Amino acid sequence: MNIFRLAGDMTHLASVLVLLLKIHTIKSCAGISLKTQELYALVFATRYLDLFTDYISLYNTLMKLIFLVSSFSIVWYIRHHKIVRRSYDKDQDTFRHYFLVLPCFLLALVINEKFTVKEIMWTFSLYLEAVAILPQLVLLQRTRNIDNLTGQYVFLLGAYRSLYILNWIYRYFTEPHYVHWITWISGLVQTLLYADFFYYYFQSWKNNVKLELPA
Amino acid sequence: DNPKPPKDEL
Repeated sequence: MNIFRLAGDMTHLASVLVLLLKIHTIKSCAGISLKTQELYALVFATRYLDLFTDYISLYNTLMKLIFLVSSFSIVWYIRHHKIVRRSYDKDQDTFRHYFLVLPCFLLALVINEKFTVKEIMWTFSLYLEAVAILPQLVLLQRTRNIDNLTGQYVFLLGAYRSLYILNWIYRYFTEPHYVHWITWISGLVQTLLYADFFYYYFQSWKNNVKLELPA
Repeated sequence: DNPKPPKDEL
């Protein structure tokens, strides 16, 4: 495992922990899109089916379990926790799941490496992860006013994606036969979706002012 | 034939 991959996994883990910390300590999920969190839970549930069939390493298995448990816990908190759920802004978080889930599934049926259930689910999870942040970005745009933790959460997710791209470049030059078109293209699309947010995040950081997105 | 590397990413 190279340094970019490890740093990518760690920022991904940090993003989830920041979110859980916010929900658990402040007992608030204000500004967090439940739609995005449900999509991530679906992403992990469909991608990590190989937990039952392949063993890669203890690290790999543990991280997969952490992402599965944390994503479902976050969804549970927002939906069912008696205090947290009151801070959920249902009227602003209106993105429809199926606008993203259905096209991703159809695309996975057509463009995949192998026409098997496991492979199609894995491909679907990659396509869905690429666009799962959209409800969150729409919510940020609508509410405009972003608290620090929510801003950091999205920033860490973007950092994780950028580091994964560096990881692929590194692996491409150091490992034989390392070519993964589906992973690369969907990963690139996913990272580009953060570009706009990153721009405003860095502006606010540079000028030392609160992050606010333009209407 | 190139062997496919295992899917070791998360």
